[in-house]
Amino acid sequence: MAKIIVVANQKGGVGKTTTSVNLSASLAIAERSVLLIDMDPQANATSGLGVDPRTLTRTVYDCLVKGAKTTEVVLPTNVPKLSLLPANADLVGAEVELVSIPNRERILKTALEDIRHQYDFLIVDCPPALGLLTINALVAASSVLIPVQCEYYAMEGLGRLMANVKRVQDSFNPALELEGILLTMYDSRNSLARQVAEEIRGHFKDTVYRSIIPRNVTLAEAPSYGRPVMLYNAASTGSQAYLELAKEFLNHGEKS
Amino acid sequence: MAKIIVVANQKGGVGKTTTSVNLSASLAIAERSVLLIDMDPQANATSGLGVDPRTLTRTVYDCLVKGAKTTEVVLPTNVPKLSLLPANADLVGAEVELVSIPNRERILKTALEDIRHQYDFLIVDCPPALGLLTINALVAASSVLIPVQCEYYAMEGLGRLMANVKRVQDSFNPALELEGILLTMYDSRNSLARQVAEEIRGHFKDTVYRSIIPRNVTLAEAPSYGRPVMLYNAASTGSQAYLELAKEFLNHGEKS
Ligand SMILES: Nc1ncnc2c1ncn2[C@@H]1O[C@H](COP(=O)(O)OP(=O)(O)OP(=O)(O)O)[C@@H](O)[C@H]1O
Ligand SMILES: Nc1ncnc2c1ncn2[C@@H]1O[C@H](COP(=O)(O)OP(=O)(O)OP(=O)(O)O)[C@@H](O)[C@H]1O
Ligand SMILES: [Mg+2]
Ligand SMILES: [Mg+2]
Repeated sequence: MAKIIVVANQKGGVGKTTTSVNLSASLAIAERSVLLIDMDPQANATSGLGVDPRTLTRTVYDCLVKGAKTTEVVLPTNVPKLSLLPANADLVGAEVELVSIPNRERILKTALEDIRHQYDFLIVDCPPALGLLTINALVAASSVLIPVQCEYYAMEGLGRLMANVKRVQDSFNPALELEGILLTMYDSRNSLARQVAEEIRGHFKDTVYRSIIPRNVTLAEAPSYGRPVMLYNAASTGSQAYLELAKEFLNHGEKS
Repeated sequence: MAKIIVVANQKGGVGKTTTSVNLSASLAIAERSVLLIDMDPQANATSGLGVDPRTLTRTVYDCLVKGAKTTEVVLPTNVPKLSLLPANADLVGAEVELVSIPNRERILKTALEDIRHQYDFLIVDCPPALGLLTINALVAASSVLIPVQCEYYAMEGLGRLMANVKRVQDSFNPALELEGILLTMYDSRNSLARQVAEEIRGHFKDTVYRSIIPRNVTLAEAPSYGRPVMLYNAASTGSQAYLELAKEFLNHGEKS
């Protein structure tokens, strides 16, 4: 399998990290072997799985810039069958350091060659930008999953993101597919969320997952305990929604 | 006066644009003359004030990279005494193009020389990153206002942001001050928000504004009408909160 799914959106705070962490954990719970790759200098996916970024001596930065083997940097997590290629603040430097390296868009793709076949899925969390870190992820990817908050600014940015995905397909990675668009932080009581969801479904049709992630406080609480939401409060609507998403993701053909 | 206030936080979705737009509008309503500068390629502040970024032939990008005069690019808005230096997607190119220009950190500061004295306040909205666009804003700034969502990941990133502000103070702009830390999207019913707010106040003491911005749907609805919240629903708690913030901001000495 060894499918690489990149979770990206240049709009900030739309649920990229929350989706990366909880989809990865849900897939691991469904007995798939998963590697979560944190490509964001904020290192939220790393701390969301209980690893303190400040204690790390080697991270994905070393694999990108210092030639370290990914197999030597990967860590186990508190979820069986889920491993982590962690990040820390060093990654900020990579944006600038990668600019002058030849083939700078393909550095992550090359770094993952020696490790990708050990996993069924590799999930990559991206920073809120379309810079070299996100480009590297899209060039390495089999597909891209786009979380979109059901709000105006997030919807507005979707067109630009799709144009950038197409540019990566045309110049670097013709095999890159759209895995799906995921509606997040959906509050059914609020008419703005309903309107935005309708507009996105109207426009992007069956590339939008049937599963919707509701606004649910357990999804915001779980990271402070360093756990995916299934290990924090498995019965919550947030946890159930990500488990549903994982089912739909695995049965790809079922997407609405 | 001609004070330049930068609204920055590398964490995505914490309310930088919402604060930039609504604080600027509140200050204009209080009879100050204000220029809002959109330094984010997403151009959310531009569309939040009713200007379609795709219709623009000249933006802040031209002032940074093509030497255009800011006075020729500034636009009026639907709020008296509030003007806008708009952005569009061209700004994505600036991150890479500025890298090779000498004095690349001071480009915005120089570009604003000829215009800053026409305004009491210049408010700069930043992208969710600590790249060259945000650095340019911090180097040009008199002070930095930091919105922080009352959630775990946003709190976690605060330390790194403060370290970066200090680095800009040490190397480029010793006069840069902290204007204040603003708690946003606060939901008093939710214990996580209360805990995070207490922790941030405990740590950052009286640099945290007394005014708190509640989670309020009118703040998310107003941008889809291209208006600051005061012109969309002046009586809402979201609108009242930003008017309160403007009062506290103007009476600087009153901060808790
Ligand atoms: N469905 C949800 N319900 C409630 N809170 C959520 C939900 N999804 C995410 N959150 C919270 O909202 C905030 C933003 O989510 P998250 O950090 O995952 O977004 P992001 O896109 O990764 O942000 P960034 O652009 O900074 O990387 C976080 O504090 C998170 O805990
Ligand atoms: N107090 C609030 N209550 C409810 N919704 C809010 C509030 N503040 C902001 N929002 C909404 O939350 C989303 C994120 O806010 P905003 O875009 O202002 O954050 P940002 O920090 O500028 O994001 P980015 O990192 O992408 O630039 C937007 O859809 C906005 O309309
Ligand atoms: Mg994130
Ligand atoms: Mg913004």
